[in-house]
Amino acid sequence: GQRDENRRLAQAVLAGRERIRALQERIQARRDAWQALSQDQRELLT
Amino acid sequence: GMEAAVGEMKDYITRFSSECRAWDQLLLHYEDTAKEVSRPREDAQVAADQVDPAWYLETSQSEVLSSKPDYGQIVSGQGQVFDCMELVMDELQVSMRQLKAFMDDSTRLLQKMS
Amino acid sequence: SVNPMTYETQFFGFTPQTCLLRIYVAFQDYLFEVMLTVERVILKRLEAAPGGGEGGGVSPVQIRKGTEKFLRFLKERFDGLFATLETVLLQLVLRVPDHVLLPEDRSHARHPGGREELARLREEADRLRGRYEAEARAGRALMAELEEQRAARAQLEKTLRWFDGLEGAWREHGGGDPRESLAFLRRGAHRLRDVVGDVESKGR
Repeated sequence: GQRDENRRLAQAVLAGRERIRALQERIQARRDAWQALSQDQRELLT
Repeated sequence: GMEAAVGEMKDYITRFSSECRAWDQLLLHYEDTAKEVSRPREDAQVAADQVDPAWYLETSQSEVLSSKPDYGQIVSGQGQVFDCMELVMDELQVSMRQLKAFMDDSTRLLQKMS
Repeated sequence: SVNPMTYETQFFGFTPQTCLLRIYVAFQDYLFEVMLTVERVILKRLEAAPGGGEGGGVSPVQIRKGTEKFLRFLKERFDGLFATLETVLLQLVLRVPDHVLLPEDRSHARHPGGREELARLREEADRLRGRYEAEARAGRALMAELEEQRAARAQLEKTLRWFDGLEGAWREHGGGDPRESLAFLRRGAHRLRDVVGDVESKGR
């Protein structure tokens, strides 16, 4: 019983880790997009 | 030729003003919101149980337990994102200021020409 | 010392001593009933007999005394006989012989390991208990990680919503692509610089 419960919890944990990884990637992508903007405005500055 | 050039200058200055206003609003929004969001939530700092590998290696989920990521680092890593965004916004602010200075000079020139 | 006869109790579902007590009480109650009936019959016959009642020489009180005396006599005899009956029943009927194992205990006969077996079973029980406790602890650790994930996820989603807000603020006031806006400003600044130069030279 305990092993089955732990199996279920472990699946939930792994799914949660995956969701967090996806969130981190999305944040990274948004940050990268704004950083690309920064490159553009440096060209404007020059 | 002079009239055409002056007309073109006015046109650019007008359009630049409109664009600069949009960027100013963006920078304002950033200043209003960045500090609040970069502060970690009170409940984000959940005390992590120090996992001693000795006891879980014999359990059925030892693989999952041994590969646990550092959630504290993940949360604190967001600080780097906000630092990066601060840099981007600072540079944008400098650019907009320089652009406005250029526009002001151009406007003065137009006034002088007229 | 009194033999509790626990093995017999396990088999029968009642203690042999209780069973015999109930048999004794039943016999005794029957004896009293019979004596009462006999006493009533005697009293009736006495009343019906010529010169019965008070003038007959034998009063009801005497009848009662006689009945009680006879009852005591019978009870003494009965107690003695019942003791013998009790011994026979306890030793020969309501008893599980020493060499007999009940069905539920036959596994002990199959594995007659004695002390070593017991020690081994104890060790195994301890080991299983240890494993169960480790699994339970692992379960708690997994639950704690789920809680940590919830908090981390909330913070990350907050960051994503902030980016949404930033981009929303741009769309509200500027619209279009921010990169295109900067590209336009860059091109425009180049052109404006040329035009300013042109105007300045024409002005001179």
